[in-house]
Amino acid sequence: MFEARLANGNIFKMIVESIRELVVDVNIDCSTEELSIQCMDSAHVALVSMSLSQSAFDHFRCDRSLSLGLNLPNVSKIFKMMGRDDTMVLKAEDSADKLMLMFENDKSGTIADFELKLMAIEAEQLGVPDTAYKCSISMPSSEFQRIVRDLQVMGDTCKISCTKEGLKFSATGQIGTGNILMRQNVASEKEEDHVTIDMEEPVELNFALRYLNFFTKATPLSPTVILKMSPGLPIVIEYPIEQLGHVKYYLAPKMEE
Amino acid sequence: KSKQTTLGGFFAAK
Repeated sequence: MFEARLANGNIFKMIVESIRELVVDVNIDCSTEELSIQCMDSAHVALVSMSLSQSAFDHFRCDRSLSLGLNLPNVSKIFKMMGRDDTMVLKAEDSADKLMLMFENDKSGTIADFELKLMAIEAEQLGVPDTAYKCSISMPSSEFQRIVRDLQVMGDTCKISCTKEGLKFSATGQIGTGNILMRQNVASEKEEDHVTIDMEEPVELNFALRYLNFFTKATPLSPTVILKMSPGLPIVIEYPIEQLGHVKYYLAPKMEE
Repeated sequence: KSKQTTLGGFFAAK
């Protein structure tokens, strides 16, 4: 029996919204420790790695590890019927062939319950090695979203380079070239506005802006976003969910031919 | 022109 109760159901809704355009059919893996998802997009260019700790839930029971095969666009439709302040309850028997979702509104006392058929999804799991990245940048997630959106006007590829002068985003296309340079900023009193750049050695990599734009769907989850890069490796873009978990995106680079 | 790589080149399948 798997049963989990999340007082702030909106967190789970935001997690679904942050990945449903990138990965469609996913297994939500339930263990005694957490709910997690690891899934690549159909082109195997990006990988989503989500984790939500059992400590995020007011009640969490998982007798046996389960894999809940779900179509995220369908899950997203169901979440449209969840109120902003609703409590969300997930429930599945061990012989999981369906998932129960319940939305409870404490104020009005209404309870909505939905049953989703589960799918058997054979997904290739990748071993993502723990890497000591050469550059790690923490910045306001809204700033990263704006940069990605603005640079899409200029072209389809973003060069991200981290040097001692700062973090530069560049895009070149038919109409010209755009550069946005961010410098370390830990002066502003609002922690969320800080830009911290830890650079062990300079890194310069190219990425498809289309994917970076998908990733910024996770902006509502976290006021800050963390970018980690090493030469010749996929970038990791991490949206922490308070202390409760994270949504991480790995993106393979575009290599000069 | 830069060519898109895929993650299989970086992460091993489990």
